[in-house]
Amino acid sequence: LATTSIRHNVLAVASVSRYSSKYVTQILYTPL
Amino acid sequence: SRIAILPSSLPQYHLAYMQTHGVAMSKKLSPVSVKKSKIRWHFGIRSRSYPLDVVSEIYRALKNLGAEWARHRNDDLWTINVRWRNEAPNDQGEMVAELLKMRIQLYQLEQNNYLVDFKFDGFENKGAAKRRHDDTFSAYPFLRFATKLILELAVSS
Amino acid sequence: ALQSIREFLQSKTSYDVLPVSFKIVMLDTKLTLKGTLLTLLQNGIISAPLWDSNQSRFAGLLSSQDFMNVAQYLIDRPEKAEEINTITLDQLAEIESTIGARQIETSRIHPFKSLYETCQHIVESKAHRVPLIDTDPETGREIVVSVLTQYRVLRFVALNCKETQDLKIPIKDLNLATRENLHTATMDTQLADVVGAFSKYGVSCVPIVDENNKLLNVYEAYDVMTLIKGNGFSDFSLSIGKALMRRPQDFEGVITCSEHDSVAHIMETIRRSRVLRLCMVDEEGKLLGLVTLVDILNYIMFG
Repeated sequence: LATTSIRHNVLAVASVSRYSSKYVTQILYTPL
Repeated sequence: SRIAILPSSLPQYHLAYMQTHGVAMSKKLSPVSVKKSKIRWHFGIRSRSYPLDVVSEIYRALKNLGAEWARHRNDDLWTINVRWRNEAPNDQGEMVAELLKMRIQLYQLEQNNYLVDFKFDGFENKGAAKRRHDDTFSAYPFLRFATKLILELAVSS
Repeated sequence: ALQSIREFLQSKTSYDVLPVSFKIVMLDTKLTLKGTLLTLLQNGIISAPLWDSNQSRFAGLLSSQDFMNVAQYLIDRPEKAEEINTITLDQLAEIESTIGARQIETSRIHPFKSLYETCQHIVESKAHRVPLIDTDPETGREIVVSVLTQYRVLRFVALNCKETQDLKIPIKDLNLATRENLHTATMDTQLADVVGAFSKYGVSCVPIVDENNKLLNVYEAYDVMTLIKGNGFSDFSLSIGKALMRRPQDFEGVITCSEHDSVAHIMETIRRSRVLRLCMVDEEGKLLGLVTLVDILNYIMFG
């Protein structure tokens, strides 16, 4: 899991996974 | 080809145009900066607390979120195997529970600087065959649980 | 050339357009509009798929059009201007139905469908972009893989189909540009009127002309979003001339073309630089019409 520092009360988390034979970094922004 | 950039549309040109029409730049009338401040990503979350305190905070947050965990091995206090029941409606609108598994591990980066890493560990569905497709899984339930856990830790700390 | 480009589009999937490694930004529907705006601008994007964490599912594709609808809603209700800090994304549907605007986009397509079929969705959709969504076979959960935009498809075609160089018919003979009922404004037009055009007619750009219809600039939906970031929803009484002074310094300028240019010329420009639309002007710089990317895509698909 990758995270960033919380800004404007928004938390961002991300994970890299394989999709077929390519790599997608899925980033989810969520309010605190 | 006559394809070109329209000179009067460039910001500097427009500011000069407005100046000639008596509108000077001011704090309220100056370019908004939308420079994409570099987003700095790092693994997991950092902590400078005492390791055992970090681990007990994690257990407390897991308990508050209704998650379960396996007893840790005696020779490894720093890895927690978690199972979290995530309920959500399927296409027919029936609530479906999926047991999401996650491995939480405490790493020491340097003296008094620790990193809590969250790792997706698949779904545990009763009797389901081993993951058939390990290349089309949705990370969103994992990201959601990780978010809830981080918010719980942020709140309790 | 058109025929072979269509065959190319039929022979590829949307998945083929994706780079080997790419990112997808998802917004939780509980985010406030203010948090959403800052997140979009921070990532340099104006659109993103929404994720409903309670339902654990895709909840629609947010685009600049939705922000224009909120701006219109707040212009009509100045007493609610502060609500941008509290309105959350899952309240958008209610706001858009209040002002009778088109709802947030929910169309989607599987990443392994043909690019031709995806282009049909792109042409028909509100924001001319379509989310690529697969399903996790084990949990039935949706995976939002990416969002394909008209620009990325046209750029993929421009980079991979040499036949685009054969599309030499001048655009005036193709009836390609939008010439009638163009929504234009002058530097003195009030910003609120331009936002009205964005919200009511679903346009994303309004050409700015002088008293002789000479093209001076354009005002885009993206400009409204950066203005809101800077000043909230308080500055809609500004004139367009003043509002344009708020435009970020890195704006690359408006691209113009003549009616003698061809689609081959336009595709070559798309291959080399970021094109959102072209303003068609005559020898004196007077506005003749707009050529949007969806006009180009329409021509390639169905022309």
